Amino acid sequence: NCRVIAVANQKGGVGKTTTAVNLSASLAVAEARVLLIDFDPQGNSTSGLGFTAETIGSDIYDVIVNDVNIKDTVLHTEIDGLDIIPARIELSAAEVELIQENAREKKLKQAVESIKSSYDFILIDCPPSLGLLTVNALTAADSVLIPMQCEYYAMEGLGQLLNTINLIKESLNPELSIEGILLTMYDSRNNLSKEVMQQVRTHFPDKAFNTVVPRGVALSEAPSYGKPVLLYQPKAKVSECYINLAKEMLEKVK
Amino acid sequence: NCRVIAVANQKGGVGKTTTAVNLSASLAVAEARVLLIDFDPQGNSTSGLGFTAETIGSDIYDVIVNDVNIKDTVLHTEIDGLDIIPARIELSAAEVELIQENAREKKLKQAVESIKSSYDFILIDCPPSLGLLTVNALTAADSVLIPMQCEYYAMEGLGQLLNTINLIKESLNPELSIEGILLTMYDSRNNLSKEVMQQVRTHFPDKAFNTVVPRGVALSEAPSYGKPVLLYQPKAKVSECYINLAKEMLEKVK
Ligand SMILES: Nc1ncnc2c1ncn2[C@@H]1O[C@H](COP(=O)(O)OP(=O)(O)OP(=O)(O)O)[C@@H](O)[C@H]1O
Ligand SMILES: Nc1ncnc2c1ncn2[C@@H]1O[C@H](COP(=O)(O)OP(=O)(O)OP(=O)(O)O)[C@@H](O)[C@H]1O
Ligand SMILES: [Mg+2]
Ligand SMILES: [Mg+2]
Repeated sequence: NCRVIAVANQKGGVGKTTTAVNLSASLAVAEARVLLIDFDPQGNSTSGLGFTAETIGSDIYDVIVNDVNIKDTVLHTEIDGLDIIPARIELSAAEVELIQENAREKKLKQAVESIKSSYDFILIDCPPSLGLLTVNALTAADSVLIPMQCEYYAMEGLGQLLNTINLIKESLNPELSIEGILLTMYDSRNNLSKEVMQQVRTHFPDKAFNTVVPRGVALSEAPSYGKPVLLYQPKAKVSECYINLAKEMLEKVK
Repeated sequence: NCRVIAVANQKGGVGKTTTAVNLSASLAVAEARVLLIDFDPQGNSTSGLGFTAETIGSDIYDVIVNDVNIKDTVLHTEIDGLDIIPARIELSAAEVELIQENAREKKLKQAVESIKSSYDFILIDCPPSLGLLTVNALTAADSVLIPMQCEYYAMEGLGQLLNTINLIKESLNPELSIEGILLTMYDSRNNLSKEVMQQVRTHFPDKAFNTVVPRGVALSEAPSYGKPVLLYQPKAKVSECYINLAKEMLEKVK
């Protein structure tokens, strides 16, 4: 039984890619079969796992626009049990190219159907917007994982994101639920971080993960080596956080 | 003689809004007449200066989609010499609604023509994408100010941004130049920060501003009070940085 999870938040720089890459890797290390789909034209999940534009063949753009078989785009990573479907910058053209198509919001959902049986989890790394790419991801997903930076602007955007999730739930994907809100870049010395945590735990009591990810330099260094943090610095505190998050999620699906 | 500057970078969370708000305020305090246009549907510049959806009338969406006169959307801020044109979430619909229009890339440029004579600087806060809104901003602008977070993913995206700027220069706006690259969230204790600074100064020697903005909690706290940092904590180091940046820019236009 495969669970499809969109990692989404229109606010930029809140830790979507960092969460998608490191949670996928942690789930795979805990014996789950995991597929990460990079659905951001920036291609950060792709390079965060060590792939470059030169080393990839067809990508997710080819799947949703050129009807290439999704199975032909899957790449194996150096972690046993973790595969990725890469993204290149051409993906940014998909929003305009799909405008005229019928069922343009369901392109990713249709493509993912044929590979769900090979995985326990499929994670989708979304771009910082609520445009057609994120709508596709929310339509294909069973649930949404919301990385939430402990900052004022990120807090402000949460309401808009929840509105959009409800709209998708009413029109395109009635099964869509919230997997959870993950507090990221938490700094216990800083009042703003404490205030955001308090607001999230008060307004969304059953939605916030117990795991909180502090600020940790290993997370920002790991991408330059093309590795998830559990391969770059397994003993770093932030590495343990993503392992704990994977455990929390695996507990839930039991 | 008005200078129109787009504050742009498709990478999310690099400090576009923080730079747009605090540089605008610092230029106004240095006696320049400044207009800040919030061109991001998230509306962070709008709330960063204390305005809420309830307190604004028509916004920049109304100007480019409903042909409302741009002069009717200008709001005065609590800083003498600083005006803002706000943005609401409806702006996210503009990209799809303008697709069929002729000269859809020039909507903002045409609107801005009629108010340029009232200002010395017009700054445009862009969303984290290279879609139609950012293309409009790059077409309307004389130059682009690129906030650059000292992180790996931000560095990776710079090449793509420079490609897009060149494309706009060739097709829509031959006058477009680079105002400068501003290093943000610089942490002198961290090797990654030093490495990014070195790469930017080596590859773009004449483009990087001398001013570098370190990480400073006053910058992330100020937006929750709806104030630029020079009103919230004028003595904070980061406040001085944006004052210095304004001085650097004013020197250049002399
Ligand atoms: N907990 C953390 N501690 C330190 N740095 C972090 C942490 N999480 C993320 N980062 C760094 O912060 C930056 C932003 O994170 P990331 O790119 O994952 O966010 P994003 O939401 O995917 O951004 P975008 O909106 O551009 O897609 C990156 O450079 C990343 O390495
Ligand atoms: N130098 C700094 N020191 C500390 N915090 C900062 C600094 N610059 C920006 N921030 C904070 O980091 C977060 C990201 O900055 P900001 O929202 O300005 O980036 P952005 O590029 O406009 O994001 P988006 O891509 O979503 O538009 C904000 O919460 C902001 O308050
Ligand atoms: Mg990302
Ligand atoms: Mg912004």
